[in-house]
Amino acid sequence: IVRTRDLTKQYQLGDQTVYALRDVKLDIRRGEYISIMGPSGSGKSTLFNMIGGLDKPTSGTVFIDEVDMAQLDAFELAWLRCRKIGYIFQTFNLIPVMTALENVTLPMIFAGMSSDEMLEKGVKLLETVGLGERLHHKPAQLSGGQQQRVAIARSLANDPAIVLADEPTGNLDLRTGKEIIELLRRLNKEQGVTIISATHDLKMIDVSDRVIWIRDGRIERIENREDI
Amino acid sequence: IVRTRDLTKQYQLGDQTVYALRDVKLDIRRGEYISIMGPSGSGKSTLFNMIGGLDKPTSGTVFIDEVDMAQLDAFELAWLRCRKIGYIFQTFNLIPVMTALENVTLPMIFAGMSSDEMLEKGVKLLETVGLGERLHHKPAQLSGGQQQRVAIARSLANDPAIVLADEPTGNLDLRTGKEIIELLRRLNKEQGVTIISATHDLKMIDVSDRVIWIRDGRIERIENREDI
Ligand SMILES: Nc1ncnc2c1ncn2[C@@H]1O[C@H](COP(=O)(O)OP(=O)(O)OP(=O)(O)O)[C@@H](O)[C@H]1O
Ligand SMILES: Nc1ncnc2c1ncn2[C@@H]1O[C@H](COP(=O)(O)OP(=O)(O)OP(=O)(O)O)[C@@H](O)[C@H]1O
Ligand SMILES: [Mg+2]
Ligand SMILES: [Mg+2]
Repeated sequence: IVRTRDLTKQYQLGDQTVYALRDVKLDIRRGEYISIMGPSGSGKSTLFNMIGGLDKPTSGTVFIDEVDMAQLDAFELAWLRCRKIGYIFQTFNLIPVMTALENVTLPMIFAGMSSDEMLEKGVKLLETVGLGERLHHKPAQLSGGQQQRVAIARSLANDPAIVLADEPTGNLDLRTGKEIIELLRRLNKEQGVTIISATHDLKMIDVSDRVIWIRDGRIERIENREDI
Repeated sequence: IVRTRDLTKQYQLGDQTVYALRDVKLDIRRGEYISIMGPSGSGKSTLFNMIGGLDKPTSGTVFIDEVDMAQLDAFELAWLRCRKIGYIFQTFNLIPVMTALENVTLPMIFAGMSSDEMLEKGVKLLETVGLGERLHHKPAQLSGGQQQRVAIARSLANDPAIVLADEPTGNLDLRTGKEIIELLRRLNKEQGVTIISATHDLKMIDVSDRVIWIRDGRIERIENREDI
């Protein structure tokens, strides 16, 4: 479902070049649960931005369902980002002036869902992440981990085929973190959603089909489940 | 060094009352290393904001060095926050238009340090957290964990007596997280800095003198090191 070839991203800052990604070659199959692990600054979020069509590579190619993302026009890219991929950002990226429920239902507006459907689904998603009592709270009125969970609920708004999760359990306690991992596992096993998760959380390894280790912008090694 | 008595913080939202803290009684001694653990939404950041003079309680009292914080005027409170307490926020709170070095040296300006001293110390602090090569990068040009480390460096700008650390390793990989915990441990053991850290990171327990477990705004139990 996702393929990258020779994917490179570099940033030029004055006379300093930072290589966020270097010639990344990756094949991710439909329905896989992939964890991407690596040190701080190793390129995980950058890889996410590439796969998710949120940024362009310096060179190289990203294919989603065999379509080269560079060939998509603005409308096609927007459709992909709205309907096929759910994002859980490392910094949540919630809209401060919107309530939890409004944040979760916003993607549904773009997908053309009716008001009643949106509200019902938004409430259900927030209940799923343990926030059924906090629907009308704005991000500033929620703890760090609660905001993260709103972001998780939002990523599922349009039943994505792929969930890109950047540190989804970083601000969560052990038990809440396990609940979120279980939610992602069920999505994967029961609904065939492809999960691609950057994480420092070793609990993720248990539910992953493969773990991709990244360092200094390169894939260091890939471990299959049997090897772990 | 820090005492709280009957500390309560509640938020009123329409007809809903959220109790972030309920009658918290806490005594923290000079030179202790304290970890505060608890589920998402249990009140850790709120407790930090109280102790750190960043917000006012609904009722109850916070004493820093036997001085009631409610009795401090604006100038005294600012002095305390600048010179005595170093903050590591859960969301980093870096200033986007400033470079890493400028973020780290900003508190030093308020403390009246000379330009040369500031630059030397700022560079040294960023080197200590592994960012010696990224002095002139702005937050948007740094990864999540790198931003967190800039925030850690900034908290040490004015050699605080107390470091309040809210999830300091949440965005860090295992190795970088251990390095930061070791840094805090050395500050504590070698320089007598009081460390108060909210965390979900079980590695913190090893270096803590006491662990305070918080749930639904209340102190659930306090474990001494020998008990752990
Ligand atoms: N906009 C940018 N401009 C310059 N450099 C950048 C930019 N974004 C990221 N980088 C650099 O690229 C490298 C990879 O960053 P990335 O955010 O992908 O790391 P990461 O693996 O997600 O790290 P973390 O675990 O800390 O979140 C880092 O060195 C980072 O500083
Ligand atoms: N400004 C606010 N208005 C209303 N409620 C708030 C506000 N700030 C925090 N709360 C609520 O108070 C409770 C405690 O929040 P707090 O941020 O202290 O939790 P926390 O223990 O730090 O959680 P986390 O581990 O997720 O960061 C939560 O239920 C939160 O939603
Ligand atoms: Mg990242
Ligand atoms: Mg918090």
